[in-house]
Amino acid sequence: MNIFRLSGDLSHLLAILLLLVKIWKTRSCAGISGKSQILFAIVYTTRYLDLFTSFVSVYNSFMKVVFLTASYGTLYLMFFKFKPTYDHNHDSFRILYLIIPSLVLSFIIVHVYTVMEILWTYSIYLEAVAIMPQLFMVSRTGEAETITSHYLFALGSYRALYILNWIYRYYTEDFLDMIVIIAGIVQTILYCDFFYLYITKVLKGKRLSLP
Amino acid sequence: GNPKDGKDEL
Repeated sequence: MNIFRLSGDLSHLLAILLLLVKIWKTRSCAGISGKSQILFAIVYTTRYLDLFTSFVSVYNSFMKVVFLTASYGTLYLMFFKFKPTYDHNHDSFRILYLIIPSLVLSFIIVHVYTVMEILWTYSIYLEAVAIMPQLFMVSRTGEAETITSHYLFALGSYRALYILNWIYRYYTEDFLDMIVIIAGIVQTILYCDFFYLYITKVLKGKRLSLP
Repeated sequence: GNPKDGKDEL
């Protein structure tokens, strides 16, 4: 554990909780991509199956349980409790275009051929692109609520902070996992456009709207 | 988890 990793985890946690609280408080999931949330639920489920097979620390297990619970809680709010507020017309990204290639890639580029390892690798590849339906939705509607922008910023910052963590771990522990590092860089690059808009608009008190 | 692999991360 180092400061970059911890900041990344807290940023990730903040993002997930921010989204849950926003939906709960406003009684609405307008502007949120249900498809991205489905992908994140798949990501957490396939990655955190190791809750049952390996124990790292109380911190790790606790966070995994929180991420899983919050993710499925978000899906419940979006697709059951506040379903009438779900803006499915604008959530038109084809997620099979992300699910299938990630799955194929996790069979081609993987460290060890075991079920758990392939599922873990799949979760890494899928997470890298899971935000695409949400970014696509923002580009289609041309705007995002401020709280949604904060959510996206926190979620994007998490992997960027993990990159600093991997650089730190490379020098201090000789840690080098190219699968997670390359996927993490791709994931962060996808947010760059949004980061620019967030810094130039949202932080100056303006709504995030596209030209 | 082996600290040399990413499995100790979230």
